Amino acid sequence: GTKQMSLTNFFKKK
Amino acid sequence: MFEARLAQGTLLKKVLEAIKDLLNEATWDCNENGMSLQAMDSSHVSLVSLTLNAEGFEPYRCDRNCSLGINLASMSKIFKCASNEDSITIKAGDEGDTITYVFESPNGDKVSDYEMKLMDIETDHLGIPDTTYSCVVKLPAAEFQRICRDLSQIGESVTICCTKDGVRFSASGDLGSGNIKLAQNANVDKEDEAVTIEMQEACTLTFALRYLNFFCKATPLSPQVTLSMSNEVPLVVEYKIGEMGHVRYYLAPKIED
Repeated sequence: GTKQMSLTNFFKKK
Repeated sequence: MFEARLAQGTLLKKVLEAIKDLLNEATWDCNENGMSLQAMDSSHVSLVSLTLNAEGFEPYRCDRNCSLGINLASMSKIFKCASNEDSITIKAGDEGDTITYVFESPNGDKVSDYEMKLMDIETDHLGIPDTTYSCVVKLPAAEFQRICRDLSQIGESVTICCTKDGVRFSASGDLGSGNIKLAQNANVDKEDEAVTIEMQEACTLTFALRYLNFFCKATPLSPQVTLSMSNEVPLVVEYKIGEMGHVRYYLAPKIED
């Protein structure tokens, strides 16, 4: 199966 | 004092339709360069980044930077009260907790104003790194919308595979599977109907169709959509907003467990 990644895995909070 | 008038108010109506189903509320950041908005959906899977340049408005006045926290469903409801031909003016005072929208018919015979409460919104801005993408696909926005809609009949996810020969969209589910292949056709008579692929390296990525279908609400804004992809990073789906800006959607991929 596939797992939905979160955007915060890629982009850091400013 | 903030005041921005857009003669072609229908563009703002379309912008609202393009974001209101994905975001409940968002902060519009206004400065001398224009209006912008960055917000993630509630599940933090996708992000909307929207820019409207000051040059697109006439007049545009922003005496000091301001952040306008807005319930987008309410803003969309009010914008439905504007006719497609109307100009739309957005006004906010320096210390006010309200925003005013003025809709004016082309001949000026009918002027409507609506006032709306502003909200306090806590926002986390994300730093989006400058990325050179392996594959950049441009295709007609209506075609992309059709593909997302059709493959939603088959499954919850779409796998996008981009090579120099073309781009393939695939979905599978309980009833079976489907594939849609588009070849590059930069030589068509009408620029808006072209499919073009700039590729450094082939890539294959899987995304939730639910979000892509939300992004496709921006289709009326632009004849073409741009998909930027690299393996294992978020997809960027970009629509131009006339000559005045763009809406970009970022979507985190689905990864094999």
